[in-house]
Amino acid sequence: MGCFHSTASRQFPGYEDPVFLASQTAFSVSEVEALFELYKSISSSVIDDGLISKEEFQLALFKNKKKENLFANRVFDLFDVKHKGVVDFGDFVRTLNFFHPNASQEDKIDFTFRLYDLDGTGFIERQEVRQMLIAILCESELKLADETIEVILDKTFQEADVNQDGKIDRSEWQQFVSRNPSLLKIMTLPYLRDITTTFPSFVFHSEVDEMAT
Amino acid sequence: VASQNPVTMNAFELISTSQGLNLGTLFEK
Repeated sequence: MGCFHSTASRQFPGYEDPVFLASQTAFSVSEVEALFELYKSISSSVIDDGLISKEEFQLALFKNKKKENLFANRVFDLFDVKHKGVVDFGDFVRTLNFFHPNASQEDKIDFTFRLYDLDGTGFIERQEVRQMLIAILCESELKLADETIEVILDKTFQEADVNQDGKIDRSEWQQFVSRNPSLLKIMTLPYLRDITTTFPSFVFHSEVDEMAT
Repeated sequence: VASQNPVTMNAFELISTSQGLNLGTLFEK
C-alpha cells in the first residue's frame, strides 16, 4: 500500500505511527489507518483542528451536538487520556482498543470500573450509582419513584458490595461482573472487526508498506 | 430503558442501556 505516499496525516496533532499503535493494540496497521479515516471525520466536524472536542464527540455519538449526557461525558473523559480536554489520535485508538472483541475481559472490567467511578476515588459509591440511575431515567423518560430507585440500589449493593461498606471496590466489581457478564456487553464493538471495510478509503492515504500490514 | 421490568434489573443493567454508552453510533455514517 505504498502507492499513495502522503505526509498530511503526520500534521495532525497527536498523530502516531500506525505501525507503533498496531504494536500496542489488538488492531492491525490497516485497521489503525481505517480508524484514522473515522478520526479525521469526527475531529473536523465542528472545528477542523485535528483533535476531537467533547462537542465533536457528542455530535458523532448522538448526531446532535446539543445533547448533554452524563455517560457520554464520562466516556469522553476516559478517551481524554492526557486530560487535555481533547482527544488526539493516539488516545482514540488506545481507548477504542478496550472495545475490541479481542481485548481482554480484565481490561474491559477495569474500563467499566473507571467509567462508573465518577469521582475517581477508587470506589463506586452508592451516591454515584444513584446519580447515574437518575441520569438514565431522565434520558429514557422513564418515571420511577424515589423509593423504587432506593430498592434498586439496595438490591444492587446487597449483591455487589460483598463487605457491605456502602461502596464497591475493584475486586467486588470484578466478582459482580463475573456473575453478571451482560454488563460487559457495552464494552465490545463488533464494528471494530470490520473497520477496514467500513472505511476503505484508508488505502488511498496509507503511508506504510503492504508488508507491514 | 429496556423491555424488562426495570425494578427487576440491577442498577448497572439499567445504566448500561444509556445511549451515551453505545459507541456503535460512532461508526454509523
